[in-house]
Amino acid sequence: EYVVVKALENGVTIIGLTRGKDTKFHHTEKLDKGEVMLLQFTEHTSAMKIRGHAQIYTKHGVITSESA
Amino acid sequence: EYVVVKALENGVTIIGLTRGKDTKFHHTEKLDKGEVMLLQFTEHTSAMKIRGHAQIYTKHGVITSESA
Amino acid sequence: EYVVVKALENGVTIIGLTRGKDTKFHHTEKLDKGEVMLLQFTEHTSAMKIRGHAQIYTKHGVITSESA
Amino acid sequence: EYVVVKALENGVTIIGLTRGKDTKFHHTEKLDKGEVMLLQFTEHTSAMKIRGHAQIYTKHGVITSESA
Amino acid sequence: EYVVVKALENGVTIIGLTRGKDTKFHHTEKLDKGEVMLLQFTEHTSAMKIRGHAQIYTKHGVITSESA
Amino acid sequence: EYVVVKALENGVTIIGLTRGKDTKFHHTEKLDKGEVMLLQFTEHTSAMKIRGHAQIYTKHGVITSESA
Amino acid sequence: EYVVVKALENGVTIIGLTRGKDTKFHHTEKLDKGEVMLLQFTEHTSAMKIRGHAQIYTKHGVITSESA
Amino acid sequence: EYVVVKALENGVTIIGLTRGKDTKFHHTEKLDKGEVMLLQFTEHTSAMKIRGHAQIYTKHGVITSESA
Amino acid sequence: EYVVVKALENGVTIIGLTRGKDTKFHHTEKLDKGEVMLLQFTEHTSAMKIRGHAQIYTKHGVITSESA
Amino acid sequence: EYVVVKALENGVTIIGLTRGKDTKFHHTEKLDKGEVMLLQFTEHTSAMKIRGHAQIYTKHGVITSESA
Amino acid sequence: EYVVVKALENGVTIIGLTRGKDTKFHHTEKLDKGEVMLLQFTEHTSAMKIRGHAQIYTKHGVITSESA
Ligand SMILES: N[C@@H](Cc1c[nH]c2ccccc12)C(=O)O
Ligand SMILES: N[C@@H](Cc1c[nH]c2ccccc12)C(=O)O
Ligand SMILES: N[C@@H](Cc1c[nH]c2ccccc12)C(=O)O
Ligand SMILES: N[C@@H](Cc1c[nH]c2ccccc12)C(=O)O
Ligand SMILES: N[C@@H](Cc1c[nH]c2ccccc12)C(=O)O
Ligand SMILES: N[C@@H](Cc1c[nH]c2ccccc12)C(=O)O
Ligand SMILES: N[C@@H](Cc1c[nH]c2ccccc12)C(=O)O
Ligand SMILES: N[C@@H](Cc1c[nH]c2ccccc12)C(=O)O
Ligand SMILES: N[C@@H](Cc1c[nH]c2ccccc12)C(=O)O
Ligand SMILES: N[C@@H](Cc1c[nH]c2ccccc12)C(=O)O
Ligand SMILES: N[C@@H](Cc1c[nH]c2ccccc12)C(=O)O
Repeated sequence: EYVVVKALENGVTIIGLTRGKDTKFHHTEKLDKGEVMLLQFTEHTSAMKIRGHAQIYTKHGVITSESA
Repeated sequence: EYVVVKALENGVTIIGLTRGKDTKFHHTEKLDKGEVMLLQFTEHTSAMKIRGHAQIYTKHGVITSESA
Repeated sequence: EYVVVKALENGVTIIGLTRGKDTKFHHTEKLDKGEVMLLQFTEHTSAMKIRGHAQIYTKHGVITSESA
Repeated sequence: EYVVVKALENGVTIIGLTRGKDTKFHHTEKLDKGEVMLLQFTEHTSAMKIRGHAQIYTKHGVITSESA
Repeated sequence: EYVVVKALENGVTIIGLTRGKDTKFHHTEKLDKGEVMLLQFTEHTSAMKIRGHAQIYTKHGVITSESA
Repeated sequence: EYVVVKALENGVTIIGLTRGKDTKFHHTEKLDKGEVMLLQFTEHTSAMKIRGHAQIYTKHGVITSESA
Repeated sequence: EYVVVKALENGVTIIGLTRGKDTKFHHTEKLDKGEVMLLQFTEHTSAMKIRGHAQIYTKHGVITSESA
Repeated sequence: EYVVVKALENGVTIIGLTRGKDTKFHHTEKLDKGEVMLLQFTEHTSAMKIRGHAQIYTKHGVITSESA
Repeated sequence: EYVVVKALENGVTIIGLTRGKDTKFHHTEKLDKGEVMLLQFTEHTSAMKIRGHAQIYTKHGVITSESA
Repeated sequence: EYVVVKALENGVTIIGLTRGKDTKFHHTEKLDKGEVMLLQFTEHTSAMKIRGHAQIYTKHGVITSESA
Repeated sequence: EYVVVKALENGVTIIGLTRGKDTKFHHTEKLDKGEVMLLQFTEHTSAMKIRGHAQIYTKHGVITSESA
């Protein structure tokens, strides 16, 4: 299972949250406008949080996150 | 299996409920308007509760939660 | 396997029934109007009962429970 | 594998029959009108019997049971 | 794998035949008109026989058994 | 894997042939007109032979056997 | 995996060929007109040969064998 | 995985090639016009060669081999 | 996984390349015009090369190789 | 699971991020215009980052990354 | 999982990149115009690079690489 994120502005952040009893931020990846990232769910990542204006391609369709 | 939640207002909360004999809240994640979260069912999370105005993308379609 | 329940009124209840030889209520979750819940079948839950006015999204389609 | 039963009248009963050499009734769940139940086949339940007026959502379509 | 049988008259019988070298009747379930039954193939049941007027919902479609 | 046979006349026979090095008839089931049978391939049955006028519902479609 | 053969004339033969280093005929089944046979590939049968006028229902469609 | 070959002329040959480091012919089956053969890939057969005029039904469609 | 090759001219060659650290030609099969070959990927073959005018039926569609 | 990247300009970079507790860049592959790369998610790569103008073919559709 | 490459000009190269911590070129295969190659992802190959004018048939569709 992987998802694809395309940044539509600078400063989009993708946060990986830890799998397990605790839920913490274990990694934040910054994207510049136009960059694309492909990300799997893994043994260490069971949730992701996306901030900023981006297109997120998932098995449930394409979802657009908005900047605050 | 993962679901996607897009907050349509500030203060949307996603609650993870524990897997096992007991059912408790083990984590609450707050989302600001426009933020998107991708969440798996896991060894520790067998149910989720969503409060506030948000779009929830699932294998059964897109469901909108409303704020009280 | 998970199902999604959206409460259409206050006081909707989702009851988890135990897996195994005995069938008992092991957990009841109350939902306020507009709240959405995602629930898996698990090692401890092999049946669910829903009371009150709600939409239930399942692999067999969307089913509406009515309040008494 | 789970099925969904929606009671269309009071007093609908769902009976679980035992898996194994013997076939006995191990549990009867009563539903009031409008209540919905989701039920798996399990290690202890290999057949179900539904009495009363109800809609039964299965992988083979929606089947309506009638009261006597 | 399960099938669904809806009795269209009283006295419909569903017979379970034993899995294994021998083929015998191990259980007979009687249905009244309008009753619905859901039945799995199991470790003990590798064939079923249906007598009387009923609708049988299977992965190959809906088949109607007729009474003699 | 199961198939469904509906007898269109009295005296339809379904023969189970043994799995393994040898191929013998291990069981013959007689059906009266209108009776329906559901039959799995099993550890002991790797082929079936149908005689008489019947409808046979399989994953390859519905096939009609004719009486001699 | 099973295939279905319907004899369109008397004397149709279905031959099972052995699985393994050697390829030999291990069983020949004769069908009369109108008879239907359902046959699996098995631990002992990795090829089949059909002679005479018959319809053969397979996952690749329906194929008609002709008599010489 | 099996394929189906229908001979459109006499003398069609189906050759089984050995699985493993070496690639040799381990079996040749001759078909007369109208005969049909069903053949699996097996522990001993990882390639097949067909000579003569025949129809070959595969998961990629129906392919016709021509005689020289 | 298998592919099908139909030679459209004499002298078509199908080359099997070795699986593993090294990549070498382990077998070359020559086809005459009209001959058809079915070939699996195997423990020893992880790539194939086709020279000459042929039709190659794969899960990605039908591809025609041309002679030099 | 693999994705395909086609460079639409010189200097497109594909970065592999490490699987595990830490998230680091373990490999960067540069592509010239017109070159195509096929890349799997692996035991060592659980995320990829693409910079520059390229087409990325994924199971969620074709996504175009833009150069800054 | 395999892909198919058809060379549209002489001198097309297909490069296999090593699976594991390091990413190196372990094999380069040269194709002449019209030749077709079928290539799996393997224990030793987790990425491929294609240079020159060729058609690449993948599960995500047909992609054309261009020569520099
Ligand atoms: N640590 C949590 C992270 C998580 C996944 N899905 C969730 C849903 C709700 C809240 C937290 C989560 C877990 O692995 O289970
Ligand atoms: N602790 C429960 C949580 C749960 C999952 N699905 C449910 C349905 C109803 C009530 C509770 C639940 C369990 O793992 O089983
Ligand atoms: N304890 C029962 C609960 C149950 C599941 N499906 C049912 C159907 C009918 C009656 C009870 C049940 C079991 O695990 O089997
Ligand atoms: N005890 C039986 C119950 C059953 C399942 N499917 C059936 C079909 C017919 C009769 C009985 C049954 C069994 O597990 O096998
Ligand atoms: N005892 C038999 C019952 C059976 C299943 N499928 C059949 C087909 C034909 C005759 C008998 C059967 C068996 O398990 O194999
Ligand atoms: N005893 C044979 C029965 C059989 C199955 N499929 C066949 C096809 C042809 C002839 C015999 C058979 C076997 O198990 O293999
Ligand atoms: N004994 C052979 C039978 C066979 C199966 N498929 C074939 C294709 C060609 C020739 C022989 C065969 C085997 O098991 O492999
Ligand atoms: N002995 C070879 C046969 C073979 C299968 N597929 C091939 C493709 C090309 C050449 C030979 C083959 C093997 O098992 O691998
Ligand atoms: N020996 C190589 C052959 C190969 C398969 N796919 C490839 C792609 C490119 C180059 C070589 C290959 C391997 O098994 O991995
Ligand atoms: N090291 C991380 C890389 C990663 C994968 N998916 C992610 C999503 C968000 C942030 C980091 C990641 C992991 O294997 O889990
Ligand atoms: N050695 C790397 C090769 C690789 C596969 N996919 C990648 C994506 C990006 C960068 C490198 C790679 C690995 O097996 O993981």
